[in-house]
Amino acid sequence: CLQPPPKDEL
Amino acid sequence: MNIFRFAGDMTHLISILVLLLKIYATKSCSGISLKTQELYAIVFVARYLDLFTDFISVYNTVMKLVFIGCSLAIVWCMRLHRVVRRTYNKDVDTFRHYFLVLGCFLLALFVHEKFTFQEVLWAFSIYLEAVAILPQLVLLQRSGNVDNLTVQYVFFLGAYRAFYILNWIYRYLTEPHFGRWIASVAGLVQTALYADFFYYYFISWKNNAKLQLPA
Repeated sequence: CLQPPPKDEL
Repeated sequence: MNIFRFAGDMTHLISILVLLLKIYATKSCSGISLKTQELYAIVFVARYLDLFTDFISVYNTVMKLVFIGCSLAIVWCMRLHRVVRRTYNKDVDTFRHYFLVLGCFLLALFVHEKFTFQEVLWAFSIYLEAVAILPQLVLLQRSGNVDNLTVQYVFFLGAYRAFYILNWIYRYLTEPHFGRWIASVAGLVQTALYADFFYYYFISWKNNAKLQLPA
């Protein structure tokens, strides 16, 4: 399954 | 990046700088909960594990280093600085914060985006941040009137997550497949915990009086 999107928030 | 998130990050940064200013200027941490500061240090270390694996942007990396550095510096200051640590009144900072750590970790084991080491710790850091302010709010209520910088610190700390809620609404409306439910729900809980503080903060500001939280 697709990797969750990278956490771009602090 | 949107204006709400940038405003949130700057408000968060200001809250940390206000706290550092208070400790540095007054050489005192009276009215500050060491337990809340320890919880924040855990939050940042657990959340920013991807610091060296996922490069998002210079801004992202620099801010992570600043948040981790400042939170550890504040804990170090309150525990070990020969002058400051004597002003820490541990007999009023008695919240059992280890239960918060355990509870959030257990919750993260069951509710997360993906069952991987990094994702579980990320969810843990989100849940822990939502409740990390509790020892500080309890201490504020116990210590009656506190100095202005401490009040400003808590105010900015509460305001930053409110900006993030606007950011999540904005991203949900503008980005397809954007869903940060864990962070959004925890952020709502976090901001709600400040609700009564914000109410008494507004009353004290309107009456131009010192903040008085009901004991």
